[in-house]
Amino acid sequence: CWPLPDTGPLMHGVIQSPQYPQPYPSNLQEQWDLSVPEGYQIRLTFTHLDIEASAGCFYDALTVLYDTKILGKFCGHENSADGHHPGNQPILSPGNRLTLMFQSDDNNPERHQNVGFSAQYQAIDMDECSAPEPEDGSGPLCSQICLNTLGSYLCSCHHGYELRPDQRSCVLSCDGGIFDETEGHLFSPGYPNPPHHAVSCQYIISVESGFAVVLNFTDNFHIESMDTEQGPNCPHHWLQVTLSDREPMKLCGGKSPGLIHTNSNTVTLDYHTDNEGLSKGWSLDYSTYRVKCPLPSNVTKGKVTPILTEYFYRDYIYVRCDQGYKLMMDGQEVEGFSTMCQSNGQWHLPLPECHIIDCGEPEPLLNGGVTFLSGFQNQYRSIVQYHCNEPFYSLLGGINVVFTCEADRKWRSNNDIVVSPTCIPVCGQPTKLISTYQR
Amino acid sequence: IIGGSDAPDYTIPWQVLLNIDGGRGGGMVIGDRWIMTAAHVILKKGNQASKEAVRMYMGLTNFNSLTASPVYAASIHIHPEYNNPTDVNFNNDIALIKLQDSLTFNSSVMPICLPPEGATYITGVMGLVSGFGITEIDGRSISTNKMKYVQVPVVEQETCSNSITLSKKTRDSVPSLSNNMFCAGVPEGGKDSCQGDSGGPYALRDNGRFWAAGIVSWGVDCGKQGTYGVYTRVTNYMDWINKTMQEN
Repeated sequence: CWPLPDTGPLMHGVIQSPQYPQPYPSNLQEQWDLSVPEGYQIRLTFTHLDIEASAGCFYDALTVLYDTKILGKFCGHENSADGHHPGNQPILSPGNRLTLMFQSDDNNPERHQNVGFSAQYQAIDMDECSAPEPEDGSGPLCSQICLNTLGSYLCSCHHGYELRPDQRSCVLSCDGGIFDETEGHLFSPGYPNPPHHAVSCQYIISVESGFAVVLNFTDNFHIESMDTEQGPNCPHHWLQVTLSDREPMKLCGGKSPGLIHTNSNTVTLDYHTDNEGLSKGWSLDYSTYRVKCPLPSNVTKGKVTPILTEYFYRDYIYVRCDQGYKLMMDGQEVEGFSTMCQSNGQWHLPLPECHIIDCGEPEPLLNGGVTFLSGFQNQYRSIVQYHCNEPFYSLLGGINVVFTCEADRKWRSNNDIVVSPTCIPVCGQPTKLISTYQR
Repeated sequence: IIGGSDAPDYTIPWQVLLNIDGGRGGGMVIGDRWIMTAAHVILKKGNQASKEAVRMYMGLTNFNSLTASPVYAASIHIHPEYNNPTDVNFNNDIALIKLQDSLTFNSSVMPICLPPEGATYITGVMGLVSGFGITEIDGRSISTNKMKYVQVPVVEQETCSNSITLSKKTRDSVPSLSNNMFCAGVPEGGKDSCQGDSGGPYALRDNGRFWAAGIVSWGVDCGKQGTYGVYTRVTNYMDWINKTMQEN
């Protein structure tokens, strides 16, 4: 003999009496031990049974047992008047085992023509969840939700609860929730049903700095309160809303607070009930929006872009000066300017000023000078005129040379000339001529 | 200046008085850094005066060496073809002096114009010659510290040439007249430039402006009948003048 390979329990099979469909021998004592995987039952269905009939199946019989419990003892055939035939009804084992014992005696062996039996068996998934509660007082398989699976079952819990390590009972669970998404949904344990026990739950909504949270409670709001002349008081049950740097606010009663603009990026909700009273709880959706910065003021002789009706966190604005003006910050000229709306709702830089540019002193003119025609202190659009010290010098190539302070901070003439003019000497024209009157 | 008059203030503001090792010469202002004169004023018998030796005075009509402030030369540029080791060849008698400091012009000091494009020397046209050279009173040569001037006309080149030829018959070593020279004066004499005026201006006037037509160069005697003053013909040197000033 050698061991058979371990193929594990069979899920189905056929059991037949010895020599079936030939008549079975006399003096038999044969046993079959059937088993299927845990979590399954065995369903046994007879396709044929023909065993010598006797009262109480005393002589020849097929006995079906679950452990020591006899599920049936069969003999006879389908139409026999005596004996006990199983008919077409299958036999279901309470567990994953089943034993068949077949016996025959040695009476009248020459007349013995019964062929025995043939039966099929198969594993049937056991619905543990519909099984009655054990009588040992250990309670149901699952304290809240039972889910049948092939060969097993799973326990699960309602919202606000979580499965204990024993994998069958549930415990209230509402802490440890940090909600950092920009929007979400929160509700009290068991909502809209009241929790069975006192709860003390904390929910923290914490989003990125620069965003503000808006709470939107649904209409179905119920937290036990005590009405006073000053309004509902929340002595035993409450939902406390805490915002940074502000006094906590306790909510209770039967009226939904509706929308609450927290203006904060962190909101802590503490829900407390005791074992007395009844609060059905609450539910809310939260959303977030970027914090606002104040509208930028106008910049004299400058322009703020882009022009929006509101400015939010991370928005940038730029300031440009009108032509002829320069950006000044803290007394220093800057090339360009932009500022960002910060998470605290303030612009990260104050707006600059636009100061009029100046071209500096006009280049002095050798043997000449500069006369201001209009403008102020060499500022933008100031106009100067160069002249030479006449009659000894004259301007090279020009009668009147007028220069204007332009936006590029250069003195330019109408001909777009930047360089200052030149005085050239006047030759051969003495201021006094020799005159003789004598003839 | 023979037969002339004292120049009133501000009438010849381009006149320059040169003093080189005690010798006196003339010059004219042609730019805020440039004086034009005769080469022989600076280069005498082959010896060129150093620039430090050249002292220039301008803006004066009555020269007083004790009070006048000289102007100094930065560089001296004698015409490269001037070659007069024995004082008989005044061809190319022209020189430029660059000043150390720029001049600022006013009524006293003003440049004379260089010859305009197409300038001509028309016989008979009166020109103005001036200087601090010797003058003549009662037939005697007198040194003077007053700037004088006299107006003399441009003389026909052939007339002048004949006059010089005639002089050569009675005198030795009379220089020759070239096309780089012209003559001015009156045939009867009595009006002329003279020693000490060399390098000074002979100015013609067109359209209200005086231009430097000539540089006092040489002559046979001064103011004598039948003789004329000989002047460097400036128009012939415009290229050299412009080139020299641009390159320096």
